[in-house]
Amino acid sequence: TLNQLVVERLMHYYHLVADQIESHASGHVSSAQIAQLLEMDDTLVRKDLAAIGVRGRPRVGFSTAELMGAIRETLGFNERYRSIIIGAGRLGGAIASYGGFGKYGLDIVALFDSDPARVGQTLGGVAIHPIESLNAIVREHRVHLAVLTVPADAAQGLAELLVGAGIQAIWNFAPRSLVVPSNVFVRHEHISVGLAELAYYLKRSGAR
Amino acid sequence: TLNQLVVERLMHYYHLVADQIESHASGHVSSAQIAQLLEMDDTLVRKDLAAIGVRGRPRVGFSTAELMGAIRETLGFNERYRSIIIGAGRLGGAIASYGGFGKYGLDIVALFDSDPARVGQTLGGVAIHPIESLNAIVREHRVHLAVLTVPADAAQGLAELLVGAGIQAIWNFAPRSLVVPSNVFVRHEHISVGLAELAYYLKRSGAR
Ligand SMILES: NC(=O)c1ccc[n+]([C@@H]2O[C@H](COP(=O)([O-])OP(=O)(O)OC[C@H]3O[C@@H](n4cnc5c(N)ncnc54)[C@H](O)[C@@H]3O)[C@@H](O)[C@H]2O)c1
Ligand SMILES: NC(=O)c1ccc[n+]([C@@H]2O[C@H](COP(=O)([O-])OP(=O)(O)OC[C@H]3O[C@@H](n4cnc5c(N)ncnc54)[C@H](O)[C@@H]3O)[C@@H](O)[C@H]2O)c1
Repeated sequence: TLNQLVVERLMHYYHLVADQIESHASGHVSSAQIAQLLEMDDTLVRKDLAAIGVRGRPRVGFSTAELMGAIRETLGFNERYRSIIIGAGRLGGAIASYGGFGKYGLDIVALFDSDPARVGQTLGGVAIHPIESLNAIVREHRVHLAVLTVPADAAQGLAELLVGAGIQAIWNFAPRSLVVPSNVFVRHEHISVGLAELAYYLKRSGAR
Repeated sequence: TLNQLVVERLMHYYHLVADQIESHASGHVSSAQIAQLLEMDDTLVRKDLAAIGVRGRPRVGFSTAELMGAIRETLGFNERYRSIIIGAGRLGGAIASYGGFGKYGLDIVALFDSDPARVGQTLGGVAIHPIESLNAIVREHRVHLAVLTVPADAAQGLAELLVGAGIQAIWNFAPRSLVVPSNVFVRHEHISVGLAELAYYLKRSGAR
């Protein structure tokens, strides 16, 4: 089992290589190149790649296709996981309309909102249902994952509804820590790591 | 200078300790506790904390207040950096209304949109301006950071406008790599790392 830090590093390699493929660069990349761009240790890069079964060749490096494929396979991007979004407001709407998460396996089957004005509308081709239908839809579709993009006060109650309906994982964007049984995986999303890097850069560059 | 991976680890410690403070736990935390919760090496935690000048005491551990303070100071969260958001749609609107970024130093001074229907409205207490005012406002306010939440095709053109106006950093949410001079820092935000962790969990738990 890979810990959170390894998963994060694999995603760094994934995006780096995806950008390289997009810019039509060579079909190979060396661990030294990856290490230099990420300002990290070459040995750690090779250790991570070995852990997911990817080996390089001398003077050639790693095949970018093989590397991307191994990361996708290891992290489960090739399997669709049925997902719902609760809270079809701004953030929920942005996630529902963003085609870019499909390549990570996200398969949105329904949206939910407590606002009657939103119920019945469609976002990203998916219908918005009332909260009253949540339990039935989660059970019937054996939904794996729920994305929570509701106000903080609504989050815990919805988490409990979801747990009762058999959800396996929750992607929580609401600024409230959830209390759930230990067999339910919660990822509390802060979208703050990117901001931290920007703040740190501005501080170092004497931005004031 | 701390590399990207250290900044990310510091944010993990920050959120962990912030949650602990929120749940009124002890005013101290040990590197062993941090290491266990993040499934990482105790020595690496202590190395990171030493790098930002935080030292623990035997049997007592690290003061959570001192730890939070050191991370905030190191990463520049105590200094306001003037910021704008371009693209006041769903994602831009969610970021403008989200009070949670202020504690990282984000100080939003203006929003911009090319849609005349949005210009003149207010989001999160900040006015939406036309793109024609972008250069003048960035220069006049010496804006440090621009958040790009526009469609992919609009991103590069706006980046060039921003560079011309003297922007120092760009937080890019649009799915397009930007070409900018090397003295402009771009953070390409994927919001996919959290999803990768969820996908990996679901794969390991045999979710299908
Ligand atoms: N994690 C981050 O980095 C980050 C960034 C921005 C916003 N946020 C958070 O994301 C959440 C959504 O933000 P937003 O700007 O999209 O808000 P929004 O007001 O635009 O959307 C919230 C939606 O949730 C619905 N809703 C409210 N209570 C509900 C309930 N009990 N059941 C179902 N639906 C319910 C509302 O009708 C609305 O459509 C907020 O909690 C916000 O603080 C987090
Ligand atoms: N990085 C991620 O993880 C992630 C997640 C969701 C969405 N996105 C991306 O974020 C962007 C915004 O998504 P959204 O759902 O908020 O879209 P949206 O359509 O709701 O908002 C886009 C806004 O940009 C404005 N706009 C368009 N062209 C412009 C220009 N040239 N100058 C100024 N404003 C302009 C539009 O008028 C609109 O208000 C998209 O590129 C989307 O693909 C990224």
